[in-house]
Amino acid sequence: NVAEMVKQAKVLAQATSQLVNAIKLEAEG
Amino acid sequence: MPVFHTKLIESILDPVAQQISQLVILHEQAEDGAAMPDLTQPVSAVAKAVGNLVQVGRQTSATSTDKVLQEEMPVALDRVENASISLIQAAKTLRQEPLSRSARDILINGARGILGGTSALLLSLDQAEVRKIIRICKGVQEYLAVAEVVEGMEDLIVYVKNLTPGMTQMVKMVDGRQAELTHQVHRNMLIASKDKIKNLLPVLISSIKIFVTTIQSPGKRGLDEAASNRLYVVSQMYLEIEEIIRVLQLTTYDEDDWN
Repeated sequence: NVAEMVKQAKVLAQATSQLVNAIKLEAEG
Repeated sequence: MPVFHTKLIESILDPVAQQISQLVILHEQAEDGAAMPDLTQPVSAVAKAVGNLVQVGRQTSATSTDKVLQEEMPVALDRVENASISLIQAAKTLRQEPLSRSARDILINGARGILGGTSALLLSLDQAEVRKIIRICKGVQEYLAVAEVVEGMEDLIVYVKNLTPGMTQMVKMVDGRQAELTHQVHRNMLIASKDKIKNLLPVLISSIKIFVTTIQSPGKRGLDEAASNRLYVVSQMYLEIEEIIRVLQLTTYDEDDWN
């Protein structure tokens, strides 16, 4: 379960990263 | 000083933490930004990932025997879930009002909430692992005290035989832990204590041997000295393990940074 949680946390971090990038692109533009 | 306590947590969260920091700066500097694009897709991806993490997290919490974990994990999961809900609401508002400043604030706070909640979640798991190491350390500490009842060579053989597996496991786990820490000072402290214990082990065995030889000798000359020497070595090892337990519980992590 711990390994699975770490895996899911990685997926969430990546999804959050993509969201932040999308917002950043607008802010930088 | 590193923000994240372990290399694993750092590898997962540091990239997104840096992006959010940059975003916060951009957001604070911006007066009236351009219209926000439709964020439905990336927000949905986050919500889906949150859903999966929460599901696994609830299972982990329910099946764990660690009471602290059972208390801490649901709080962190709620935090991640709430952040996800606020992201969905903000994205919805921005679709109708692409220039809404308050919706942007909610969006950024939501991203911070995801980061903070995930950090708390991973730290909670990490601290449960630390508690496992501490349990091993305490087991060794308890068994060290048994040295005082060893009065024969056969007892000594049994004592060493019983002490060795716990000691070996403790050293191995502490070594693995220090390698995982991002804080160099904490790593060095663990290495120093672990090395001292390893060096003290043959000294302990020798001190017990001297006590056994003395107690079995006619007249038992120097028995008090042998006993106090043995006690001194046991105390030194006990205190060094106590130091390991203290350092294991130190964290450099400050989740308030993300609030």
